[in-house]
Amino acid sequence: DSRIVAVANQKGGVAKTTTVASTGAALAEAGRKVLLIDLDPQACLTFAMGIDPDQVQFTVHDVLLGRLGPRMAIIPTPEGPDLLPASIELSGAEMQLANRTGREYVLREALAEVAPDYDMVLIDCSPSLGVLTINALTAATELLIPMQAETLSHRGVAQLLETIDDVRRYTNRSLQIMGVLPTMFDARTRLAREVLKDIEEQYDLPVLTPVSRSVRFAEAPGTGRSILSTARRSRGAQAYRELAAALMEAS
Amino acid sequence: DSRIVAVANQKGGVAKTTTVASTGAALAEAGRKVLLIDLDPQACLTFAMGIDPDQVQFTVHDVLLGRLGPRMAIIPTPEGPDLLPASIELSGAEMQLANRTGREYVLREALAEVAPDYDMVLIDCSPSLGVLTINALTAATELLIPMQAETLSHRGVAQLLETIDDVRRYTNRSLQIMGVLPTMFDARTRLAREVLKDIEEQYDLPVLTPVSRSVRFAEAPGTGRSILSTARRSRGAQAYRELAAALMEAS
Ligand SMILES: Nc1ncnc2c1ncn2[C@@H]1O[C@H](COP(=O)(O)OP(=O)(O)OP(=O)(O)O)[C@@H](O)[C@H]1O
Ligand SMILES: Nc1ncnc2c1ncn2[C@@H]1O[C@H](COP(=O)(O)OP(=O)(O)OP(=O)(O)O)[C@@H](O)[C@H]1O
Ligand SMILES: [Mg+2]
Ligand SMILES: [Mg+2]
Repeated sequence: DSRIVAVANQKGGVAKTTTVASTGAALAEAGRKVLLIDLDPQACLTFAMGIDPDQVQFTVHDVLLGRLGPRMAIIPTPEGPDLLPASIELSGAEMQLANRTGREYVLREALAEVAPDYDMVLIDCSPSLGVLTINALTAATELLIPMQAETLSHRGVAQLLETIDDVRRYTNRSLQIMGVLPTMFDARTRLAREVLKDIEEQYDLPVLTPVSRSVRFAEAPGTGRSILSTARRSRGAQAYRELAAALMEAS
Repeated sequence: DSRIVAVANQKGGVAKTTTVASTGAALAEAGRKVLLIDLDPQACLTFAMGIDPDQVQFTVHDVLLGRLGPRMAIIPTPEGPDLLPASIELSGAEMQLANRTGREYVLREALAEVAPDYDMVLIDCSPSLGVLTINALTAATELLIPMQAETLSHRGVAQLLETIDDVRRYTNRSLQIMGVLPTMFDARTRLAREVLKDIEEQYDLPVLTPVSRSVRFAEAPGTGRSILSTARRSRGAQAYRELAAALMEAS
């Protein structure tokens, strides 16, 4: 059965894009057929996968507006996964979809025809809880929440969970929360360990194995490849291989 | 003359909120009268200044919608600066202002009456280039761009500068760019030094003294105080005192 994982957190810079790119690469490395969807007008995932968002012919924006089916916009990437790319035009989507009844379902309906072609679909969300992210949450079978073990990031989780309640009530009854993924984790800082413990106690959510902070991650996006290519045997690459394995096991 | 500094970058997690809170605290410590404006529905600045966004009576949302003047919503903070707080209702602003002619000017017009009361106004923007951020850029006398010296952050600067061109052409002819502030800077990583050099060469923009990465920053928001209170003599606190001094000198 199709598995569609929304990777969301409205707090900025918590490694959503890095998680989608690296986990996607790990799944492809393990021989799985993977589709990555860039749902951020800033198109960071698209860029990080080695694709120039300004040169792309068709994007997820065209698909959401019903101009063409997803297969026309999906492209292969050097790293391995397929990609449904974004571009800056996507910033118009909020307005364009605003008054359409069923606006939360446009991604779900578009994916219905292609998701069965893949073992796993991962969706990279922008730092907001607007209509694009709601589309991701409505289309997904499960949600993964990357977060930094820091106070400002912790605060956003409560707000995100309220949004999940609404989504489960109105647009996606069967959305599962896979869990919280602590990212850029520095185990030596007391605050990080305390925030992690808080999250475990305060929310009834699985807390996945933290991905440690590593300078190797920042090198990857500029090369258009993930850390699995730029630092193949690093702890960072290994951490995302283990996340990919955990994802596959849950099937 | 009133100085209104928009602190903006649509990339997430590049220390916009930390910069506004810390610089505001440093200006107050130096005896200046400072107003901080939270323009993010996630209300991180409000929270970081020790104010509970869910308990606030009037917010910047009410002001933008013309329900009341800014003085009714401005509150003092334990750290020193005054604050025009945000709350989650602000996420409705995008839609509510969408069809109003002159929607880019609502903040500018609201501030006209109160900005003269202050030596400096700092505006914390959300990670987006939507109508709220355009309001900040239209209201501001100058723009400060915090950024991480990493590729994904660098990419956003070009897009931001295009937005500045539009703002200068249509809504705020005299907007100055104060410069780029490298944040969370790790001078030991080669990539960080390269990205910094790239920024200097590629854009004709001042690059301010970098603020170094320090674990002391993450401790502050949870206490409702800035690093100037939680780690008074740390290098991080000193870096923001120097930025405040540079800001005041430019008057
Ligand atoms: N484990 C890590 N260690 C160190 N740096 C990391 C790690 N993971 C990601 N980064 C870096 O942190 C920065 C922010 O990551 P990323 O852009 O993936 O976050 P995001 O949540 O997608 O941000 P946004 O909210 O803007 O979409 C990037 O420069 C990335 O390379
Ligand atoms: N110099 C620094 N060293 C280490 N950590 C820092 C530094 N500056 C800020 N931080 C931490 O990095 C995280 C992100 O910072 P912050 O929330 O200020 O960024 P932002 O740009 O406002 O994010 P958003 O785009 O979500 O509004 C926070 O947890 C903050 O405490
Ligand atoms: Mg991202
Ligand atoms: Mg912020």
